[in-house]
Amino acid sequence: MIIESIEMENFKSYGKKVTVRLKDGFTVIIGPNGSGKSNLGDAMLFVLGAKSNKAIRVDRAADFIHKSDPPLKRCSVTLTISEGDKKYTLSREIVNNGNEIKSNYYLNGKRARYLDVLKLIDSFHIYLDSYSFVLQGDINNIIKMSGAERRKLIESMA
Amino acid sequence: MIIESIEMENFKSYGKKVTVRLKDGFTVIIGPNGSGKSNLGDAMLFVLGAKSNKAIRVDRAADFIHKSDPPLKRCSVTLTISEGDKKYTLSREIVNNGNEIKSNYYLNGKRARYLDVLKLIDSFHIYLDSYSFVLQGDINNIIKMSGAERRKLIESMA
Amino acid sequence: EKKTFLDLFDGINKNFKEIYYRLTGGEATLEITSRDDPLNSEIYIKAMPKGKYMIKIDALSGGEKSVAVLALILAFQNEKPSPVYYLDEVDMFLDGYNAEQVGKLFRENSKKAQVIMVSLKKAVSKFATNIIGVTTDGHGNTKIVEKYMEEDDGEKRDSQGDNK
Amino acid sequence: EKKTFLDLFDGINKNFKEIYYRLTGGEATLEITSRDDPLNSEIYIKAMPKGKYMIKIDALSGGEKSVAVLALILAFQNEKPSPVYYLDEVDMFLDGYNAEQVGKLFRENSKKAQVIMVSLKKAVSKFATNIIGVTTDGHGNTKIVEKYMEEDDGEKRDSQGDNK
Ligand SMILES: Nc1ncnc2c1ncn2[C@@H]1O[C@H](COP(=O)(O)OP(=O)(O)OP(=O)(O)O)[C@@H](O)[C@H]1O
Ligand SMILES: Nc1ncnc2c1ncn2[C@@H]1O[C@H](COP(=O)(O)OP(=O)(O)OP(=O)(O)O)[C@@H](O)[C@H]1O
Ligand SMILES: [Mg+2]
Ligand SMILES: [Mg+2]
Repeated sequence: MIIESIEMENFKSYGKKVTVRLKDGFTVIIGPNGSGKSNLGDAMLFVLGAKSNKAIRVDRAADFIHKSDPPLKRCSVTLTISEGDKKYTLSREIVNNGNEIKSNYYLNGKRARYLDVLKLIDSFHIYLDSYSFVLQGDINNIIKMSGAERRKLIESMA
Repeated sequence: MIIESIEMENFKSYGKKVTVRLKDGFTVIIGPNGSGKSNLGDAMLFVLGAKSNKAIRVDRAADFIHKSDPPLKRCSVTLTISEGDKKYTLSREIVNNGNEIKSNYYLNGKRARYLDVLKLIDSFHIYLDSYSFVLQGDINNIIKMSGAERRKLIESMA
Repeated sequence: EKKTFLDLFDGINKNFKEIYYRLTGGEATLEITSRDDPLNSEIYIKAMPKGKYMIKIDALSGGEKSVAVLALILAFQNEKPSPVYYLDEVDMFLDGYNAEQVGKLFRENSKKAQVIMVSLKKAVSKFATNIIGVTTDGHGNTKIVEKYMEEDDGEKRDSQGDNK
Repeated sequence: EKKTFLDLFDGINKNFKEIYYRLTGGEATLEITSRDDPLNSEIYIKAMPKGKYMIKIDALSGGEKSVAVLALILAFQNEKPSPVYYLDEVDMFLDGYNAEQVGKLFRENSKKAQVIMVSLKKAVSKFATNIIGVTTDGHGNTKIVEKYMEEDDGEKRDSQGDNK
């Protein structure tokens, strides 16, 4: 399984519509401070990391939407994933219609139920709890952990 | 006032006797990971930071002494300081004679009382509490502080 | 319960030793305070950079600690292999030599999985097969500015923005 | 009590704004939750990198946060000037551009005080007037390997170990 592209629409610092194509192998993202490198990781986690909001550095779901004047109502990220000869597009959107914020998932363009999405993500075997995604600051956090916290960390992987 | 040289005798990773001469202006210390750069900062703090052990990354005072086989009993750091046309040498040693660990100060080669040393250091106006020494990791610690902790930090400077 | 935990711990520890040796040439190990009562014990990381003594990572330098913890994270990843890895500036504390070792290792790992890494160091990006450059347009919008894609024949192609 | 604290806070904040602007061209400020009851209030750091919105530093990137906090630390130093400063890898999160701004600023500050800094980045050490290189001998002993001392006439002299 590989992620072939990340299409972001008004997601964090990615205003309008921006598509990043990815290839197999070793891809390195470079750029100045604050240019949007970690936001690319957040975009992947936004779709794949359904279980944990914490990991994506926002306080409220509305903070995913690209800040602009007047404020936008929606943002979305679509991952094109290929596995063997199958291809999927998995997307997630946030819609902020003023008094409530909705989060919807789409599989190959059609609305999908949350449970179906979770099952599909599980089938990819991207173990977020075993640090398949290492966020900026994770190393420092583990360095500062106590002996008991490290044991709990390994317990959570068992 | 400038620090003209740092002479270390079996202090942390500085085995035997090593002297580092310093000049005025902007001095940058370079070198690979684990080579002893931060230990130079620790050497200065060891003498000037009389009030706080925490800052020098050791659990027990015996950890200041360069590890070797058989274990050494003593380490020392001597700072040569010039202020206008006056010159001082201020040193501190740790002596580990097995059942107790002693810390002694020397001013221009003669044993000095702790209170005299504190008065001399105060006269240099090196405000360690206002971050005149910024240790590796201090920036990260301030980034992670809560609003109340930052207020307490400024309070401690008042 | 206990047995699953200890099996996992031993598996991680074996990986950890191998990866730490591969990155630094030194030795490292995880220590658990009690194998009899693992679910109430504490786990410590000990490392011995080349030519030094084995000590808890708290007494090592900033860079030496981060190499040890990176090796531990890679050991976690090895226990449960994933098809995609994302690593954000894990080389931040490293000097040129250590950063190169990390770049080499990730290039090798990328033969078995898709590896996506954020790095500010040339010592790492020189091992990349693809590079994506981002910048801002001055109004807080991220722009994708350059991509080098190593074609199958190994030749780098420079293209602006989207790859046709 | 209250007055001393508020005077110190205002002094630091004034310095902080100036230094942040000097390093990045953007704006920054400290905010206190209650000026009436300062000793029970909270203090937040807000920054607006060039071309962006003013927000709490928690929402900024790793590098943007560290530039803001570095500016704050330098503001602390300005409140109580010291003849000697020591800074250990404060440029760790910074890209090339930001690291250069920091190098320039420290070179300038070194006209009024002795500045000693540990750095792994060439973008900073190129502004140094003196460079001290350290390494280990392979058995955990630190050796001083090189020194460039800018002689008064500005010419760099390369010498091994101790300067005669
Ligand atoms: N008492 C001691 N005897 C011998 N070596 C010691 C002693 N105390 C610390 N060390 C060693 O000193 C080394 C750390 O040096 P230091 O922290 O100065 O490195 P550094 O050059 O700052 O590296 P980095 O770039 O990773 O921050 C460690 O490897 C540590 O084991
Ligand atoms: N909803 C949003 N709308 C607009 N901009 C946003 C939004 N959320 C975050 N940002 C901006 O995105 C920028 C951070 O981007 P990111 O964390 O990806 O930087 P980075 O390239 O990883 O930088 P560094 O090298 O410093 O880690 C910040 O300046 C932040 O203000
Ligand atoms: Mg980042
Ligand atoms: Mg260091």
